[in-house]
Amino acid sequence: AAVQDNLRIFYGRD
Amino acid sequence: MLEARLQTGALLKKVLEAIKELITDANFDCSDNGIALQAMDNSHVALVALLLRHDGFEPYRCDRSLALGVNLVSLSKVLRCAGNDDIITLKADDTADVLSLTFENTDNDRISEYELKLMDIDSEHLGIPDTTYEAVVQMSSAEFARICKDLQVLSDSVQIDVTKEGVKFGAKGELGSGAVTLKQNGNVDKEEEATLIELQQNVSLNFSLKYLVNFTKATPLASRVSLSMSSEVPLLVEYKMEAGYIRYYLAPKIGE
Repeated sequence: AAVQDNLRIFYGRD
Repeated sequence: MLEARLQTGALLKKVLEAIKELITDANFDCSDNGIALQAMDNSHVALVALLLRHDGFEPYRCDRSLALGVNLVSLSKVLRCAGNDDIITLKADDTADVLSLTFENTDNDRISEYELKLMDIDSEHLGIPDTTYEAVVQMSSAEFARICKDLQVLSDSVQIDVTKEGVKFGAKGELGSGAVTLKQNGNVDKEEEATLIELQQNVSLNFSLKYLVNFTKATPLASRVSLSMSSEVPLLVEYKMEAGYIRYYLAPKIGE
């Protein structure tokens, strides 16, 4: 099974 | 203050349809560049970035940057009161506690005015760097919508494989499996339907179909869609409009 990543892992706060 | 008059009000209706199921509240960031919005869905898996450039409005006036906090369901309800051919004018003053919307019909003999209460939204703004993707697929937006809908019958997720020959969308589930392959065909007569691939290297990625199907609600905004992919980074699905864009980012599914 695959889990869904969180976008915060990829993009930091502006 | 903001004053933005949109000749084709239907555009704003379509934009709302394209985002309202993914996000509930968002700030419309108005500046002299135009109206922008960036918001993540509640689960922080998908992000919408919208830009309506100033040149898409006539006139467009925004002398001071404003963040208009809008409940998108409410705005979409109000926009349903506008006719498809209506000219829509958005106005807000610097206190930004209400958004005024005026709908004028094309005969200019029916003018309706609404005011929508605004709210303070403490939104998290992500910095998305310019990215060179390993694979960029440009294709018909209607075809992309059809593939996502069809494969959702089989599975919650889709595997997208891109090679220089084409792009393959595959799904496997309890009832069986399915795949749709589109060959690169830049020479077809109908440019709108061509599948074009720019490739640095082959990619194979898994994404949630529920989100992709949600993104395809933007199909009425553009006849083309581009899918930008690199291993282990979010997918970018972009619909370009005449004066702006709607971009969706979706985090990839990863093995447990």
